[in-house]
Amino acid sequence: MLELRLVQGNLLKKVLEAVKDLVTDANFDCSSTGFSLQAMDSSHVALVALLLRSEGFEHYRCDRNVSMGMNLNNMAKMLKCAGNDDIVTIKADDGSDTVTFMFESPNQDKIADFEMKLMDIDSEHLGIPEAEYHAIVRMPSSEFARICKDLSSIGDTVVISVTKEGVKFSTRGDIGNANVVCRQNTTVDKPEESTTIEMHEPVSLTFALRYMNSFTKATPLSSTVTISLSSELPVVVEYKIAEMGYIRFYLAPKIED
Amino acid sequence: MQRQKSILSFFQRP
Repeated sequence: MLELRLVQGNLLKKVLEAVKDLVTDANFDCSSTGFSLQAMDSSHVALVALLLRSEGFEHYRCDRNVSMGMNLNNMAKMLKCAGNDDIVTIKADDGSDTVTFMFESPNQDKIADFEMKLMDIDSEHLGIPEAEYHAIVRMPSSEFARICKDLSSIGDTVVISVTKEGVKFSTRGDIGNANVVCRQNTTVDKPEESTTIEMHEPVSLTFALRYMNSFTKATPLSSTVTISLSSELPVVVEYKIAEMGYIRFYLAPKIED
Repeated sequence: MQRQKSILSFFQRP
């Protein structure tokens, strides 16, 4: 028996919007730790890891570890039917081949049940080693989204370089090239508007903008994004989910042949 | 020429 009640049901709606274009089918794992997902895109270039900790749910019952295979587009369709202020409960019986999403309006005057078929998905859980990053950039998530969108109208790849000067996002394409430099800026009143750069070593890596743009669909989940870079390692683009956990996107770099 | 690395070349399969 599994029953997870999330008062902020719109978090789950936002999570689905953030991952459904990157990953088609995925197993959601439920354990005493929380509700999680790890999945790669079909080209095995990017990986998404989601964790919603059990403490973040108003009610969390998970009698045994379960893995539920879901088509993310279908799940998103169902969650779109929940109101933004609705309380969402995820329910599944042991051994059942369906999952039920229950939506309750805040004043309890409307209750809806949406039952979705589960699927068998063969997926490998990859071991993600702990890494020391050469540079960690924390910036407003809307700013990062804007940069990725702007640069993708010029080129297909982005070079992210971190030096003492700041973080530089560069692209080049047939019509020309573009560079956006963001400097550390902690003087603004609101911490969510600041940019901080923690650099141990300068680093410069190239990534496909198509994936970066896909990651920015998680922007509504968090006002800030953390970009962790190390040469020869996938970049980690992390959006913290307040009081609940995180969504992390890992993207393999492009390298010179 | 640039080549796209796979995420599988960084993270271990179980």
